[in-house]
Amino acid sequence: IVEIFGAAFQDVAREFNGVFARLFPGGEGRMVLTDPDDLLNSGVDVEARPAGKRVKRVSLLSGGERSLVAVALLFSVFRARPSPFYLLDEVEPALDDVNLHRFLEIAAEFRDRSQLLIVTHQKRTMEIADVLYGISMAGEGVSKVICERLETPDGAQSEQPAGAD
Amino acid sequence: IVEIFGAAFQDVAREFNGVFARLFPGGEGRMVLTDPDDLLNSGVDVEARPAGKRVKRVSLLSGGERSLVAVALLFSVFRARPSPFYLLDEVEPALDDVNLHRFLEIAAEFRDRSQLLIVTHQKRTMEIADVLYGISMAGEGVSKVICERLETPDGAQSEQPAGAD
Amino acid sequence: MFLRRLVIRGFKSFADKTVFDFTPGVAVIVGPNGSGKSNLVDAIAWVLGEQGAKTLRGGKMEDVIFAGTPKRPALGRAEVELTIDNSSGVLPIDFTEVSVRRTLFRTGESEYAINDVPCRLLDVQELLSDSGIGRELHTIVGQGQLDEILAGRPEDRRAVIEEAS
Amino acid sequence: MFLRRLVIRGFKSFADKTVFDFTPGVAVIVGPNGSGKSNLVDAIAWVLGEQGAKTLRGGKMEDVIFAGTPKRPALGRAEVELTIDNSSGVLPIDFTEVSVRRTLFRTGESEYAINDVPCRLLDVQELLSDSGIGRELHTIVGQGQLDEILAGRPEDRRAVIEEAS
Ligand SMILES: Nc1ncnc2c1ncn2[C@@H]1O[C@H](COP(=O)(O)OP(=O)(O)OP(=O)(O)O)[C@@H](O)[C@H]1O
Ligand SMILES: Nc1ncnc2c1ncn2[C@@H]1O[C@H](COP(=O)(O)OP(=O)(O)OP(=O)(O)O)[C@@H](O)[C@H]1O
Ligand SMILES: [Mg+2]
Ligand SMILES: [Mg+2]
Repeated sequence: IVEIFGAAFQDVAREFNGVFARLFPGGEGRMVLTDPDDLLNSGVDVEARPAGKRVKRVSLLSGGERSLVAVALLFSVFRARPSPFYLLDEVEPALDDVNLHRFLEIAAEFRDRSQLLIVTHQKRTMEIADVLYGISMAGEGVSKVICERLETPDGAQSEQPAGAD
Repeated sequence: IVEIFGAAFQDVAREFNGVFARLFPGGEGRMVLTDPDDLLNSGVDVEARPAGKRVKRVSLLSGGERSLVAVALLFSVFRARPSPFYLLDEVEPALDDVNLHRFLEIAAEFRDRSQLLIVTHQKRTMEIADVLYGISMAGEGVSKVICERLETPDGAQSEQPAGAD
Repeated sequence: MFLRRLVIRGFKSFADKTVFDFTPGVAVIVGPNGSGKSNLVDAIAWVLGEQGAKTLRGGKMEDVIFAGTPKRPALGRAEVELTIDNSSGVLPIDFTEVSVRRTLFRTGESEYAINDVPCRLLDVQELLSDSGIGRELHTIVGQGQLDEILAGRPEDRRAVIEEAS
Repeated sequence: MFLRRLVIRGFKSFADKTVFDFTPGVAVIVGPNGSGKSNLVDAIAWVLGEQGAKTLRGGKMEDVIFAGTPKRPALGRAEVELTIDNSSGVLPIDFTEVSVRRTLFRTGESEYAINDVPCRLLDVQELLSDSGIGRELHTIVGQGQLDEILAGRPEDRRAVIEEAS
């Protein structure tokens, strides 16, 4: 058990270096064990220093910077120990345009490894979709869904009104 | 003391009916005392039923609906017992376009009564501004500010680079 | 392995039978506030074994059953079926497709089935445990929950890595 | 009564003296993630008497003093001065303009002044208490804090109405 965690931590921490460097160009971030001598019980902490700043404490980061660090951590776990699918419900509303673009670049890379479902209100996030599901409530408090397969690179476009049979 | 709270609660609850009706057209919302017979200790609750739905419990509302109910409550207090200024830091990221528009309509009305300072990333929110303050960190971890007085109805436009003297 | 099809009936705002056909790649889910996007996320977490009513934003588990609207009566049961593509053989079962179904009656009775064969919750949990699916693993990040991975204690972050490995 | 001018020096990321000239109406504050928008909100809450280091996202009050960056050394003190227009006579003081200043030294010493005359925190609190300003009244809603008014207990919502009246 200890070896399994140890190996997993190493892999996630290595991924974190790469993901963090892309989300915070010029910054420094790393994952650390709170008690490296006791692999059985040690907790895991995160240090994050955006470019041009000195502060490393996560609690002093801004709202958007915190979201980005949390995403970096999750994406690192996903890359080190892949799962078949991921479901993210409005994780990017606090990001500005530049950081949203960096987030989407990495999120879109999961396209080849896993299935990614993202709930969003951001137009830019819709642009990375292979398939778009529109959910509406047509006034009577009951949810309906419309599915639209977007233009895929090979040009196939189809629209099927999924939903109630 | 009891009369002061009683009168304030009545005024806020009355404002809430009006604000809620504008933010949730066709819905029903009201503020209630948890213990109307004991004005000295009673708490305050909120019931909110969006149009076409039956559920009244605030915890079952969606993320955006909850933000809108919270805003309705705050705006009602602001209208019933006005303060000289309000400072809102990214309160609207969960709202869709329709609800953002409703929020901004009421927020802009404070222009005549009080001073409203809003931090945002939403382009639509910037459009209601009389004055826009851009804050940047020009790479060295130190905040700078640029102030731009927007076109006011009488056409006066001025740009002063506020900031370090 | 990926999600192939989701059928929801009577779960929260999905009163009518609603079908989602999924494909590998990136799926983006959009819609107005309160239309049912997070209810869809809850439906997936629920069919995979989520036991906490509070995590599903309700007071008691019965709150997941369609509660009715002014135009439609409440339903007596909620049912969600998720079909997972297993052609890669990751799930320890001899089928290229695996369907997991969960039903809850207003009486409080609950039923599970794998490929239409009734089973216990434990069987579903065992089937999925080695596949890396579920909320504990942060493969499902609910609305407003992103920051929890940073705000939690170092032991909580360790648990995320342990579960994923 | 409205905010006329804010001068910040050495508070969080505002290392250099920074001046904001405010006018009545709606002011919108924009800028990239981590640029200093919420630090500006914290500066206003701080000069008005905020005592909680955690509310200011730090560990100890000293965290509000500019901590330095790779290119600039840390400063020894933080100072914020807020000038409030009092031509309507709402503040119980015989001036048409009232300036409140707060200074914190790295040694832990803290100074307050009203219109350049040194005073105690208590004097500042008394001056402002009847004017309806401050975080308790929800006239300052920090980032991520909007939902607290709904998530809190009924007694907390009562307290908001009591303070505002
Ligand atoms: N058991 C139920 N029966 C009927 N309707 C329900 C039930 N539970 C929740 N709802 C309704 O579902 C709605 C919330 O849906 P949901 O949280 O999925 O919205 P959303 O699309 O995620 O919106 P947002 O963009 O604001 O996050 C609420 O308005 C609520 O009334
Ligand atoms: N005492 C300090 N000295 C120097 N820099 C500080 C200090 N305290 C906080 N900071 C810096 O200020 C930044 C956060 O600023 P702030 O929270 O105001 O950002 P923001 O503009 O609100 O961003 P967002 O849009 O993401 O919410 C952090 O990057 C942090 O490093
Ligand atoms: Mg939602
Ligand atoms: Mg901020």
